[in-house]
Amino acid sequence: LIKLSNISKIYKMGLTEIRAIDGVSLEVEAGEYIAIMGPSGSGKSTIMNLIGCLDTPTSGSYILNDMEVAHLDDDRLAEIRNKEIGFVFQTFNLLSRANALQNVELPLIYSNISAKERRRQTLQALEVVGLRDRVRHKPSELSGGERQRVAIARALVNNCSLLLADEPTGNLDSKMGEEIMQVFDQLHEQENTIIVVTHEEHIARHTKRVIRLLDGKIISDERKG
Amino acid sequence: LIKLSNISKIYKMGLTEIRAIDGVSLEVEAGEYIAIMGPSGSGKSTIMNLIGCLDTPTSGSYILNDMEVAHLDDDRLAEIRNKEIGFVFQTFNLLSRANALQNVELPLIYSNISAKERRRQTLQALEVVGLRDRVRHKPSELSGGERQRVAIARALVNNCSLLLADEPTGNLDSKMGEEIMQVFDQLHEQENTIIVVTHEEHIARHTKRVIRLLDGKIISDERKG
Ligand SMILES: Nc1ncnc2c1ncn2[C@@H]1O[C@H](COP(=O)(O)OP(=O)(O)OP(=O)(O)O)[C@@H](O)[C@H]1O
Ligand SMILES: Nc1ncnc2c1ncn2[C@@H]1O[C@H](COP(=O)(O)OP(=O)(O)OP(=O)(O)O)[C@@H](O)[C@H]1O
Ligand SMILES: [Mg+2]
Ligand SMILES: [Mg+2]
Repeated sequence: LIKLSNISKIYKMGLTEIRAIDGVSLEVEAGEYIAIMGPSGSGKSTIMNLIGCLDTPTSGSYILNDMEVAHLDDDRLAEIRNKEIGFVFQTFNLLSRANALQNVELPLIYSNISAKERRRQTLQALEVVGLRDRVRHKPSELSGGERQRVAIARALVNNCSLLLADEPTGNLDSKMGEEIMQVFDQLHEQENTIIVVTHEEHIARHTKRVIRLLDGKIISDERKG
Repeated sequence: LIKLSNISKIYKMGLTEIRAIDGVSLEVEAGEYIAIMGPSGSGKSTIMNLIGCLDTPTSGSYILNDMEVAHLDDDRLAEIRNKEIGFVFQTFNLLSRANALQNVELPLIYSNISAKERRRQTLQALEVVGLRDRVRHKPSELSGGERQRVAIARALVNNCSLLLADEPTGNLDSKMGEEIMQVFDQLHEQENTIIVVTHEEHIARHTKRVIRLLDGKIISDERKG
């Protein structure tokens, strides 16, 4: 499904160079359930943005679904993202002038379903994350954990088979964090591909493979029995 | 130091009413080290914003340092905040056009110290959180955990005796989270007052008193021996 070959993402700042991702190669089969871990600044969000087609690499090749995407233009990438990938951002990235319902509905706007069905799927996604009573609230009228859950609901609403979640439980208490992971567990059982960035071991324990980053490189990659 | 008496924060939305904080009374002595815990949406950030003079209650009294602050105007509150309270926001609230150095330096701009001393204290705060190599980066050029650490450094830089930290380690790996808590432990030993919102038990274990919220009320308040 995903094949990164010698991927690098390098930022030039004046005379220095920051190798956010430094020559990484990685293969992911359809249906895998993976945790990406590593210290702050080790490249986790960078690699997630590359996999999620939100960013293009400085060098290397990225084959997604048998198609080379490393050098596609923005419009092509946006199309792939909307159709195929659900993404939970580390900093949520909600529209501040739209309420929770409108934010979660957004990925469905360009799909071919009726407004009624769109509303039904949106409310269901908000229900799954426990926000049925907050659908009319704007992000500024929500708690940190509620915003995170809106971001999760938005990633789930159009049933993409590839779900990328960048620290999806960082602002949630352990009970709510567990409930979210059980939703992800279920999606995995339905043969979806799930990649979660987390720095918490008890979250990683839900997955079947743990990849650890350090300074932009993969330092370990372990599959569970 | 802090005395909240029957404090409420109520949001009216159309016909419904949300009691974010619902008749809470709380006393904090100078030098205490407190964790506030509770589920997502239980009122933790709301109570922190009230204590930190970032918000005014709908009703009730708040005495800080023998002064009633519940109904002060914005200018007076801003003055108290800048002089007396260090605040780490759950969503960091950094200036996006300023770099890490400029963001951390901000609380010192109105103090009576020389530019040279201001620079020295700012670099020291950034050193303490491990960001010496990122001082020229803007927030958009930093990882999530690096932004969180800039927010922490900014709260530490002017040595306020009251430090309020709203989920300061949510985006940090456990090793870095521990290092930050050790900085807070040291500040506590230097007789500063520290209140930390966290949903992680191992973070709360550093403190001497744990207050738990549910639906805007305090449901338990335990001091350690
Ligand atoms: N401006 C607002 N208008 C309406 N409701 C609000 C507003 N701000 C906050 N709320 C509600 O008040 C409740 C408490 O919010 P608060 O931010 O204090 O929760 P919290 O305990 O910090 O949660 P979290 O752990 O998710 O950060 C939430 O349910 C939220 O939806
Ligand atoms: N636009 C940029 N310009 C320069 N450096 C950048 C830029 N974006 C990110 N970086 C750097 O690249 C490194 C990796 O960033 P990344 O966001 O992938 O880390 P991360 O592993 O997600 O960290 P965290 O756990 O803190 O979220 C960081 O050290 C960061 O400072
Ligand atoms: Mg990150
Ligand atoms: Mg909060």
